[in-house]
Amino acid sequence: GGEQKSLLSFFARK
Amino acid sequence: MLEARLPSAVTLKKIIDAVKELVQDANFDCNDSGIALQAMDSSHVALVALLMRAEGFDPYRCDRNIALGINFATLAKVMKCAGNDDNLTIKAGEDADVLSLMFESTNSDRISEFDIKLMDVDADHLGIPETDYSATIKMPSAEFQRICRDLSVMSETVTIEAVKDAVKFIASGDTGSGSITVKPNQAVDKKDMEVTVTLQEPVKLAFSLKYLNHFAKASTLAGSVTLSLSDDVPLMI
Repeated sequence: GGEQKSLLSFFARK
Repeated sequence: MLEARLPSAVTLKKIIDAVKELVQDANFDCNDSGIALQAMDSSHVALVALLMRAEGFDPYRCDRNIALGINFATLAKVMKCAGNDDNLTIKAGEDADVLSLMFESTNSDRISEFDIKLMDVDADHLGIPETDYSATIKMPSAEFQRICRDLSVMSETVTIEAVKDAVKFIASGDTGSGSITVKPNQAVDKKDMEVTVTLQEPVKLAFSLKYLNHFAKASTLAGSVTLSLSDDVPLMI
């Protein structure tokens, strides 16, 4: 719940 | 040069309808194997990954890799002008600044043509890392959509609990709580109606129903949906 954390780093391709 | 013809526009209509809630501006990355979309919503909470394979078009021609920067709200409006059974052709010339869409009715007595302006979208290179999920649930997509809609009356958050022979969706808010338990039903006649729970270990995770309801808009594209869950990684739908 509440604000969700950004997943950009999780999905960013190295 | 891209030229791709879809026998019936309904497929792209459903895709755009499902994606437009999540993605503002994104690139259709076109190459000889098809048209791909990898984009996050504006708050970077959800990723949409889509591949429309060249085999789904007839004909499909893409001379060199091209990224078509598209505003999805505009594309959604244009797609509303296509009849489900129209055949649809999308075209973009070399260094094109527009994407051309043509809808032709089945008996060719009505041909609609639209050009939408292309934009420069500087996209992060995104992908879903290979993950070995603790729990994988396969269930009818319409049922998943129904569960997400029903539980939204109780809370903005749903807890999904996958145990050995059941998956439980729980929503509790200030006004009360609700839960829906779905059990495996192997050996059903229609493959899409099958419910299976594959478990490496039990999981219990909470998610925002706002996003699940957006994802569930894609239910019309496929009869069955697979949910993959593990602690500390995003839910894959």
